[in-house]
Amino acid sequence: ANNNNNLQKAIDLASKAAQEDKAENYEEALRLYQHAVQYFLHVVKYEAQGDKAKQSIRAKCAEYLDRAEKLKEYLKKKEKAPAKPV
Amino acid sequence: PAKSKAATISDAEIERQLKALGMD
Repeated sequence: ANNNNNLQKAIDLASKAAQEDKAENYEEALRLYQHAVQYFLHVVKYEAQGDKAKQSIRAKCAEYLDRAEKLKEYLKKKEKAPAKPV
Repeated sequence: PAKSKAATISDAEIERQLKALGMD
């Protein structure tokens, strides 16, 4: 089993999420942030990393989750409001 | 503040927030 695959996948997903975020594709960004965190969490829980590496990954997860929550709130509000740009 | 929370977050807390995100 290649231990680096999941970590690399997580990094790729997070990178894509940031791209979509920047491009204002918030639904896609939200989805990708969630997936990235899932992979990061898997790495932390099931794949051997040093303590510092783990904590660094956890901190990243916290940031992505925070951002994802904000996107989710924004999308919820957008859903409720009529789709008319101001 | 948010930064120190991020620095010390636990696996369980990450999981909790991830689940919360997944729920509509």
